[in-house]
Amino acid sequence: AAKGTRCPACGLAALAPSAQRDVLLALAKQSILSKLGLPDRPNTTQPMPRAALLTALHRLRVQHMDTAEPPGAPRGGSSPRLRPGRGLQQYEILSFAESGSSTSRSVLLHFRFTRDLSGSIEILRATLYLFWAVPGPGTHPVTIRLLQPDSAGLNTTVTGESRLEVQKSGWTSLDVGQAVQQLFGHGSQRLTVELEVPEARGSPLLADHSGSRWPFVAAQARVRTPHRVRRR
Amino acid sequence: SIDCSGDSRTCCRKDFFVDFKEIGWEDWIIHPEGYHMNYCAGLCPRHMAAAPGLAASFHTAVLNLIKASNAEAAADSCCVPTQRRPLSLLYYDRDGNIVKTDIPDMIVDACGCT
Repeated sequence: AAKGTRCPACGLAALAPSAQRDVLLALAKQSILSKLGLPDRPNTTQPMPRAALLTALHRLRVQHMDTAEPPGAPRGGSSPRLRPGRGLQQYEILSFAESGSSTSRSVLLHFRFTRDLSGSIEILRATLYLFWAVPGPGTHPVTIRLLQPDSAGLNTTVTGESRLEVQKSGWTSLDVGQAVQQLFGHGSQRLTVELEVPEARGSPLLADHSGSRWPFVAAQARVRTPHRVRRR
Repeated sequence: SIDCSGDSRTCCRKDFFVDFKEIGWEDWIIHPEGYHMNYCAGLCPRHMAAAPGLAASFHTAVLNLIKASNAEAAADSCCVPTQRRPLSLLYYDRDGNIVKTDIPDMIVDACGCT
C-alpha cells in the first residue's frame, strides 16, 4: 500500500461474511480465467471419452519418464527440454483427432489446436501418437503427411512427410514439433495428418476411434518470453 | 505463518476453498475438484512489521529499527501473502483439447506483515 493509504486487504474485512464469500469467489474465477488467457469459461459440449483421456495421459507420463535426464547430465540433441523457469507458465496440450474424409488408400485426421493460447505461447515439442492395428502378417508401409491449410483454407501445403513400416500392433509416436510450431507461427490452429497406404492393403490405423486408441497430438508449450531490449 | 483462529485479529492466513462443482465449473475443469485459494487477513501492529513471513537478515533488522522509530512508516504495514505455490489444472479448452498447466502463485501458503 502506498504511504497514507489503507491495505488493499482491509476492504474485505469490512464486508458482511456472505458478501466476503461472493467477492472471494468472483476473485477466484477471474484469477483463474485471466491466468489461463480465457475470456470466459469454455463450454464443453462433447467431452472426450474417459478411456481416451486416460490413455493419452498415460502415454505422456511414459514419454516424460523416457526423456527425463539424470540430474547434472549434459543437455544433448536439438529438441528443447521442458525446464520450469521462474515465472514462466508451461502448458501440455492434448489434441484428439477429428476424423476427416477417408478412402481405401488414405485416412485424414484433423487436429484443432487451442485458440486461446495461440498468440501467447511457443511450442517446445509436439508428438503425434497413432495406434496401429495390423491387418495381417508382414510389414505394412504407411506414408504420413502433415498438411497445413493456407489462410483462406482452400489449399493445403505439405509441411512434412514420413514413411513407416508397421510390423506389429501398438502405439507409434512421431515428432511433429516443427509442423505445430509453424502452425502457431502462422496463426493457424488446424493441422491435418494424411495416412496413405498402398492399394488394397487396408489401413493399419484402428478404425474405432471411440475408445482408448484415439489418435492424438501431445504438445508441450510455454508462455512466450518478451524480447529483451537493451539501451546503450 | 499463523492460521486464523476464531478470535484472531492479527495478520493470519484464512482458508478459503472454491469447490468447482459448487460454481458449476466441474464440466470443464477435469482436475482438481477445487481450488484452495486462501487469503491473508488481520492487523499488522508496529512490532509485527516484516514478521513472521519475511526472513530475518541484517537488512530487515535495520529496516525494522527504522520503521520502529518512524510511526508513520509502520502504520503502512500490510498483511500480505509471503509464500505462494502454483495451482495445477487439467481442463478442456474451447476447442475440446485437454490442457494441463501449473498457474504460478495461486495458492496462499503463508502470510506476514510487510
